[in-house]
Amino acid sequence: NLQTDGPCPACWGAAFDLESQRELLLSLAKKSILNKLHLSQRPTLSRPVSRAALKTALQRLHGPRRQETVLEHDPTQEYEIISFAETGLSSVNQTRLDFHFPDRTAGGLEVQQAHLMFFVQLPSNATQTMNMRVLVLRQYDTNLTLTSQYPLQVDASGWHQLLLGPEAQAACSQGHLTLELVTESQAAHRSVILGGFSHRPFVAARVRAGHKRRVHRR
Amino acid sequence: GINCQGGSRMCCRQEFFVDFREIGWHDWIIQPEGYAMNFCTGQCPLHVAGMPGISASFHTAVFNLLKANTAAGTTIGGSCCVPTARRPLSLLYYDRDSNIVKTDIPDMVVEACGCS
Repeated sequence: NLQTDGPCPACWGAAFDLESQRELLLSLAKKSILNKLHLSQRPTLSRPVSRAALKTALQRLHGPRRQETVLEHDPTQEYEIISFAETGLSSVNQTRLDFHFPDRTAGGLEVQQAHLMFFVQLPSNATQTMNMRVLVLRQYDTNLTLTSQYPLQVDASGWHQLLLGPEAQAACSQGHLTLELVTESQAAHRSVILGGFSHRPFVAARVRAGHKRRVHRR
Repeated sequence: GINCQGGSRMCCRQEFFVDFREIGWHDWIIQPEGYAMNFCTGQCPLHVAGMPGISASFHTAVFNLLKANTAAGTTIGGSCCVPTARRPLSLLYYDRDSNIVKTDIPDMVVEACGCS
């Protein structure tokens, strides 16, 4: 509490001495930002992201900016989250990608839209037929279950973007998404999906702080 | 709005910039470099009460001073120096899973102050 002698803290007579109150104001700022981000403390970074991956992802985030006024009238806070893949069990023809999403508030996340971005390196003039599988963990089951799969036709090297369907979005909301990219050519000697520092696959999701449906006891 | 400067004791906006590097937050907050946690401070005498922000012109203030003097003793309650315009704070940061998160926190930066 700041020392005030008036009925209203903003109306005190004495001039406010910034320097003497600096520490207090800095701690207020920290508390305010963490509170608005629904964080109990500042995150500690366990797995740093390479600058190259960050740069690619930011180019992805800095798409056309929507009108701020839309946001002002909509009290629900929106987030754009970029989650980098951890490559799990993979082989030449099959790349497994694991993505972790935060449980933003007690109510979880509502995914509005999600894209997978991945880099494909093909021999020149080659095309590649692939399958993308969405795997989820069922309750009381330790094995991943295939929920859906989508055929892909890749006809050039470079970054490719794929809109993720409702099953994948639901998995993001649960906090963990597992995808598998399966190539169909048997002749390959190495995976066409690049996963190095500057070509790390990622999912870009636009989410809202969701509100878990309340269960009322009758 | 009026920015606080010198010995002004009237309702004004006090600028206060929090440098994330100074508080050791520059590793997990990618952008921006800091947060303008401006706030409102100063007096709201009777003749400027109810005149938020730039509408408090000189003539209006003088005219209201006359009215306030004649009406002294009849008005009740105080007038506070409060924000009259705010804007979001856009943040780009890492969460604990090293995901990159971008969000706009509404009403975080005070742009102008006035008397309620």
